[in-house]
Amino acid sequence: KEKHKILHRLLQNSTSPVEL
Amino acid sequence: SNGDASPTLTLAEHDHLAQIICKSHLETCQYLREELQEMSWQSFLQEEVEKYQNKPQEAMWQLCAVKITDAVQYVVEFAKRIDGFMDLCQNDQIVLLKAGSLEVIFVRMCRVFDSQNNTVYFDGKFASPDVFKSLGCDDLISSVFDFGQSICSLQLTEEEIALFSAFVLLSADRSWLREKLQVEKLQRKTESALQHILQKNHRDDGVLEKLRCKASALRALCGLHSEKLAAFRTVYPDAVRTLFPPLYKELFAA
Repeated sequence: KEKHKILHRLLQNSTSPVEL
Repeated sequence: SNGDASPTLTLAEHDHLAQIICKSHLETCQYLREELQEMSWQSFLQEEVEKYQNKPQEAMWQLCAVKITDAVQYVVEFAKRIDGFMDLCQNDQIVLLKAGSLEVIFVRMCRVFDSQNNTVYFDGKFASPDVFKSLGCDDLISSVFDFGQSICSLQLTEEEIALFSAFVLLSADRSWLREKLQVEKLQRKTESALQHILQKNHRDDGVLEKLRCKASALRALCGLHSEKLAAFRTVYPDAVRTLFPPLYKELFAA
């Protein structure tokens, strides 16, 4: 998880950059 | 594989799966159809090309890393909306995205590729291979453009691009997968829906085989990208460490 923390966060995020 | 990994879907289920994947693809495309239609498909002028060519190697690498990272975020959103992807364990979600996000970007590239002029949308206009000269990896760039030409020649519909992207992303033979069978099951369902759509669109029998070949070409392309990045990193370790987006490093330079 530590090694892929950004990817982990993007996968957890319910709000997509597309919606933003 | 066991019986569970060979799903048999009805025609209605195929259509439904194809519809969901196509919707996910359209919702997460960096450029919408309407935007693409409005784009003037304008190429860079010679002086603009020279501006890119005169950039220091590390600055051009940084610019491309930023563009790839932007595109990756849309691919992550696409993956999240594929039926069953979020039910996979998180290790496998990460493995599939690490291995497949750049491949999907190359598939999506056919939407913004002008095969007549051999240019691709980059940084606001359409760029020919010579725009990327200062990267110092002409073989990778010409392979990317060759791939663009060959995938454009298939004239895929949005639905076909969507299903092929999902098929590539759900590759069950990636290293380090923990629940291989689960991924295999999803990939087979996707392949089966892709086959159904190709038949429905009255495509030649050979198109699916051509797409399978494209999937192996994508692996070679991404392998070449990793090789070039490793070589660049040896010469400019600080540039990668300090200038490159963290997500790019996480995906490709970890």
